[in-house]
Amino acid sequence: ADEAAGHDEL
Amino acid sequence: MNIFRLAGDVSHLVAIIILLLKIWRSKSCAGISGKSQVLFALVFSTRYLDLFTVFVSVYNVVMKVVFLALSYATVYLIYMRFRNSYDSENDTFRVEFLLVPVIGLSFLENYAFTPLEILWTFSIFLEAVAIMPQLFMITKTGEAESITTHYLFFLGLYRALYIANWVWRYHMEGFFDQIAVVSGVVQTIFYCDFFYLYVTRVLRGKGKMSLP
Repeated sequence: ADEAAGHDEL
Repeated sequence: MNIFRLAGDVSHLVAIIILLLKIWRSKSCAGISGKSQVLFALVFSTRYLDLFTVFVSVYNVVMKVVFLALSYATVYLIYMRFRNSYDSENDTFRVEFLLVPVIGLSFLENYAFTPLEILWTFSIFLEAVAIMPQLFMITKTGEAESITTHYLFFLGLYRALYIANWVWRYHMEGFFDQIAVVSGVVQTIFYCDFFYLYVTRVLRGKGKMSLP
């Protein structure tokens, strides 16, 4: 999933 | 970045600063759950490890460093500087009842079975329940000083704004982070009861919020 490509939210 | 997420992050920062200033200026941490603050420091420590692996933006880096520094400073004040005012008899929530399920779930439900992803997922689930010791302490003492309620208000506001942020991102970017959203909704629900008490008691100028 694209979320695993680094999380941009704090 | 959107206005909801920015307002949410600012609200989160305000909450942390309100609490830290309250402890520092009153030289006391009475009524504050040290356990919740330790859990929040753990949330930031396990979530922000990506400071060393990915660069998202200057804002992202600065806020992560600030959240880590302020949360550790708060824990330091509670357990070291003003430890004689720490109310350990009332801060008795069994945090292992939170940690065990959260650890288990983060191994079961995650986006990738890698250390960083599992730790990130752990931090998401932990943040949802990290306020429980504080809310438990308030029910146990039957009251909360008004500044503590303002702290909880801004913490709840940050979560509510993040839900607005996710609605916005879903419609504008098609972005949907299921783990963060499900956990965030659960976390926000925990504040609803408090919000009701906050509005009906604290904002009516009662100063302290005393539970029925």
